Amino acid sequence: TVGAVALDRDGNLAAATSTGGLWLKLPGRVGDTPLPGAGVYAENGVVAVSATGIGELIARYLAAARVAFKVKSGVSVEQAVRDVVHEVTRLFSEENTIGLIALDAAGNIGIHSNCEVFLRGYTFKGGEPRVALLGSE
Amino acid sequence: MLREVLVIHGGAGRFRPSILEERVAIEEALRSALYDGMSALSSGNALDAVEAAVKSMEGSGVFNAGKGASLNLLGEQALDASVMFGRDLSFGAVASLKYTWNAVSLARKVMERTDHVFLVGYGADKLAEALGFERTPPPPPRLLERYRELLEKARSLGYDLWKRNFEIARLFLPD
Repeated sequence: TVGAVALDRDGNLAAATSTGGLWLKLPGRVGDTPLPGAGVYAENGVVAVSATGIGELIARYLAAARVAFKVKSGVSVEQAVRDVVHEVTRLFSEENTIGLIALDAAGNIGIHSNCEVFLRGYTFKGGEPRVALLGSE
Repeated sequence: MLREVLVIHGGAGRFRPSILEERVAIEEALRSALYDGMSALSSGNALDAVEAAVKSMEGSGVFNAGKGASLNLLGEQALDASVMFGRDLSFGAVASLKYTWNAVSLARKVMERTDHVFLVGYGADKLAEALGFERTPPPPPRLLERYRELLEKARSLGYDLWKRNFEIARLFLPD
């Protein structure tokens, strides 16, 4: 799965997610990626979110919507993604199941996962692009 | 207050040694996605930026999306994608798409050119064809090799492949 979240000069937020899904998935299987509030969400003034991981769990938990609810209630975007990852890990008692990237209306970034591998990157106007592969990096 | 910010991901999951062997290619593909996304952000809006960044990763063949997508039980690439614009909560998505590798741009067309928010399977394929999208190329040999390997492993473990697939996913947890 791949995804992106962005904030533009006019304060608009957007999110996109795209995937091949799980290896050997049943034909017709759809996970969280195309579901608003699960693998993707964007609302001006609040947050943009993109998710990756085991789609069945992310869809059942509505991970992106929960990040948005938390940010809307005043939690920082960094803390909101951390909380949702921890909740998914605890509820489904499984590591290596979710990665989240998020961006709030002020341009603050939230990136967190419970995975050994989390391919990710960010950049901003006038800044240097940064990338990382392992969850521990 | 920061403006013109872009964050991307290329997937998450369990560690496999091959990740370190592919590090250079993965980092390069992430950087070009950031570059394409930021170019779109400086000339357009946030929606242009996320589409450009994700399209770059779909086209790279490096990630589990687009040309590099994993194969389903029948050895097919079936893609899901979505876009959402915070300005008016507009949304577009496709699922079980086979016609084109560029799923994210088709999802945006669903949002901007149809009365719907979600097209799946045959309907998504027909829209891609009608709008002249580029066809998905055949999966590269490395994906076919991995497919055969995983299928063999699942069979050797005696899994009924048409039933509890999540147990299989748990085994491999790839993304």
